[in-house]
Amino acid sequence: VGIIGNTQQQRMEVIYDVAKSKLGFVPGSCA
Amino acid sequence: AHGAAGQVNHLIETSSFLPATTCSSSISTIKDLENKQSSLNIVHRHGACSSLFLDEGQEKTKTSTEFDPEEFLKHDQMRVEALHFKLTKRSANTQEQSAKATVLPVQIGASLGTANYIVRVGFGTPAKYMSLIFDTGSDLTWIQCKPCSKFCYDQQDAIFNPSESTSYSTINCTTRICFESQYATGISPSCGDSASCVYGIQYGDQSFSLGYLVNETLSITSTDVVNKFTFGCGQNNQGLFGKAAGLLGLGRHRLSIVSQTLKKYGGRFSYCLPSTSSSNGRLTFGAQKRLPSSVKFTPMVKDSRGPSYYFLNLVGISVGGKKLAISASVFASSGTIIDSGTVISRLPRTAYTSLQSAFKQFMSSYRSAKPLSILDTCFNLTGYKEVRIPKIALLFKGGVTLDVDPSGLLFIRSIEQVCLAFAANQDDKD
Repeated sequence: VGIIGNTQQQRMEVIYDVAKSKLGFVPGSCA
Repeated sequence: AHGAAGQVNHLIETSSFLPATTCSSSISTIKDLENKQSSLNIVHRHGACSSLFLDEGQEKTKTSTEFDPEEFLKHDQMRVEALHFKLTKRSANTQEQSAKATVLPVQIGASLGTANYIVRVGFGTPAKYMSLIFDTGSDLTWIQCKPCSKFCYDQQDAIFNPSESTSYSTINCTTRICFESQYATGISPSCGDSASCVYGIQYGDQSFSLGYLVNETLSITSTDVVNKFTFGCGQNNQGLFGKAAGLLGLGRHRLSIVSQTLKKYGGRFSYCLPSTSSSNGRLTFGAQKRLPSSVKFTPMVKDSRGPSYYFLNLVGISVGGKKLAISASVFASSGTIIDSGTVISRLPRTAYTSLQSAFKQFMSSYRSAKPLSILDTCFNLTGYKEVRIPKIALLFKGGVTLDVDPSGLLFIRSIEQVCLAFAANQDDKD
């Protein structure tokens, strides 16, 4: 299985919505 | 780093590669952290900001300078191997189950390895706050508990003492939740003293926790409280947990904090990971009032090989603005998960080879350097004040293009050994 590791998740907000079964990314929002 | 939209590269000052020795956080007290509603501070447990979580008068015991990159990457590889092992085992079990419907799958052992971000939450009444490893790749939350009947490692905070809490209760070993805990831990629970539920969880690096499954009040912040939260009260805890008091499991199993707070937060949480070991991030539970217009959503996928993991569909990669010629089936055959506890992204070998080749081509004016553990695309940037590296974007199902921040492209041991922060799986089927 490929894995998106935490180094590549830096400086972007990662949003988990289990109820709506979707994952969101907000680049640049964690400055 | 600069990298305006439309440009194909990032211009990075090499001075930014040096680790900071002081915490750049604007949040300076534990009280501040505990009063932020539904939002927790995240720090790197080896970084300068982990001292934030120490009480006044305590000395910081580990600094970022003590961190050994090779050891760190070795643990990351152990975690990845454990994830692969668990998923393969689950897949094999499913096939076996369909042949023998009455046989329950026995899932001994490995869950994951070391995760590196910590958050601070409170347990009990009155709440005792402690630092936990934060992990979307596991489900069971556990902390070290007195009387530590077998073994507790040294931790920063005082070890939780159930006898000092008015809201603590044990769980009977005949209950459904006790039985189901095996799907969160990989190990069948057993009955202890007074029919208490005894859990065990072992991680990929052989670290483990063993103790009682219990209910207790969990304070996410001082004003945001979850009653009867089920977690592990560890009596025998050994391994690579650093000074953390335990682990906060954010996976998809019904025992995870996400599932246990489903009514309260609607199964929604988000995080910003610290971009350096000396800065802060945040973990927030619940929906945001207004989503930023720049948000991009991709479907979250369920996969029977690992129902606790957050699968998503990676469909392509671009380097320097050009999409690599990788067939979508390369990604589809293995699947992809997103994990807060794995450090370096792993790609199917075919995809990695293509990424490596394009990256090397773009970086051809820089000297190569020897590999660093699992990272085999490294450069010696001695003598450069600024370097240009190509933009890398991950393409997900639904037309989502995710430009990886420049801070997420390189893993830096020193200016002589700066490596592309991606690695390959053994083969495309991993």
